Amino acid sequence: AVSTLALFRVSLYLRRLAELEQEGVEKTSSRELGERFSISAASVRKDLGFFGAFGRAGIGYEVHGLRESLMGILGLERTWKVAIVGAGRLGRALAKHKGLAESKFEISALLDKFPDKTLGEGELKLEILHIDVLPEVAHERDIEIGIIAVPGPDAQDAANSIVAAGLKAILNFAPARIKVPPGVFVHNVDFTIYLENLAYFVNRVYHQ
Amino acid sequence: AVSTLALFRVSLYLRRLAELEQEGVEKTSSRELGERFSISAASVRKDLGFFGAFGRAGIGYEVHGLRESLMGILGLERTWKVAIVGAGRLGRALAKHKGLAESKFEISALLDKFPDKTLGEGELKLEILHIDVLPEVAHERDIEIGIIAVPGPDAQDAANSIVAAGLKAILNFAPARIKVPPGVFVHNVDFTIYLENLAYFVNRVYHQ
Ligand SMILES: NC(=O)c1ccc[n+]([C@@H]2O[C@H](COP(=O)([O-])OP(=O)(O)OC[C@H]3O[C@@H](n4cnc5c(N)ncnc54)[C@H](O)[C@@H]3O)[C@@H](O)[C@H]2O)c1
Ligand SMILES: NC(=O)c1ccc[n+]([C@@H]2O[C@H](COP(=O)([O-])OP(=O)(O)OC[C@H]3O[C@@H](n4cnc5c(N)ncnc54)[C@H](O)[C@@H]3O)[C@@H](O)[C@H]2O)c1
Repeated sequence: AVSTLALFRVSLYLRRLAELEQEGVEKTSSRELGERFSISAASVRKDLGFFGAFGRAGIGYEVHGLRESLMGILGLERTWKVAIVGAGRLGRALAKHKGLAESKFEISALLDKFPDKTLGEGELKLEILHIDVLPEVAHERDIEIGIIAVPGPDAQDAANSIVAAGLKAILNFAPARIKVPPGVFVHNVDFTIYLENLAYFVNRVYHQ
Repeated sequence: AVSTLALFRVSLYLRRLAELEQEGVEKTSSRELGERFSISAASVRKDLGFFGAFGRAGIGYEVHGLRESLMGILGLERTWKVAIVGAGRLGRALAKHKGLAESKFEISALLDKFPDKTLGEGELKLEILHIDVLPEVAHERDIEIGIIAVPGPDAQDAANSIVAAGLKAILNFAPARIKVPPGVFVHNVDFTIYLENLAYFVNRVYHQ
């Protein structure tokens, strides 16, 4: 089975390749791709080989070609449409997040169970729709991924709405585990893992 | 050098150990610790060995003891105080995020360059302070980590405020790279990596 962690690493290599391409670099090595993340050259080669992207011994990888082929492997040659369920503070912050503009993901709908109370935000270009219209909207706009931005106790309800509308993947920001039928993929976002990462380094350097 | 990815894996093992402890399980194995994340038993043993946590051949690991020692290694026996810079949509969503309650991280201050405009939120228990008081507040409340929740163009300003106040680590949610002096640790949050992960599985199962 492909592991989530191996895919994360491929996403990291893709970001590095995008940077190299912007700098006009044409060739790179497994060492260069992994060094910023402390991933060994051997691990980089293993990851890329697993996905069928091979370099040429002694020459390394062609930046543009490798980037194209990894985009193809991850299914990123096209734009993916995303619906955000929960138009509160987080949902609206996600909808306006400029970091999405450079990605292959487009927020195509923003929905809430109380759409009237949150319509105050003039600068939001997306209309806030009632959650009950998700099935029609998902079909019309080809939406395949749902983001959950509701409080923990409402997370399962939101997941049920997303699954019922036929979406096949969920990015869950709520602090609660959700149950979904087989064939629906879920990733739970937990930023405290990054805080633990920072705490380790601060502890080691300043508190030992 | 300890790699960020190895630390992420240790954080994942810690979450698994917390679950096992809640279920009353007393012994576990490297296979059990890694299987949900598709990490091989050998990699788990290698990670834990690197940080000095060894199991006993044939018997495995003692759940409670291993959890305690990993908490110690990551510096998580105590609470870390955190300041959020930027009290807009995302900053307020982070301040109220219930997922923090179970972690070792406590939001001790919420600051903004325009604190008056955002004070409308009655239910927020944290006062929104002006960013200029971060040095005094960080000293009084022992704050060591800063979170950046400002727009991209303001991210470097926010980073400068955090560094000037003496904080040693930054979790950056803004879609912009920030420069910090040596000895200050930064982690950039990019949730599009998780969307890429989901796209890979949906593409493989439904679009091949
Ligand atoms: N994982 C992270 O990184 C992270 C960070 C910040 C906040 N959060 C979490 O995000 C969630 C949202 O936080 P917030 O501050 O935006 O809350 P909020 O109260 O401002 O917004 C929640 C919205 O969800 C709507 N809602 C509730 N149930 C719904 C349903 N079944 N269908 C559609 N809409 C529904 C509500 O009407 C409300 O508008 C919380 O669970 C919080 O813990 C996660
Ligand atoms: N990485 C992620 O997962 C993620 C998700 C959602 C949003 N975002 C990002 O989070 C940021 C905040 O988004 P938002 O929707 O909350 O924006 P917002 O406009 O609602 O809030 C930003 C706040 O920052 C304050 N601010 C600006 N410069 C400041 C400074 N130097 N010091 C202190 N305060 C300052 C503003 O006064 C404002 O209140 C954006 O950069 C957005 O792209 C990231």
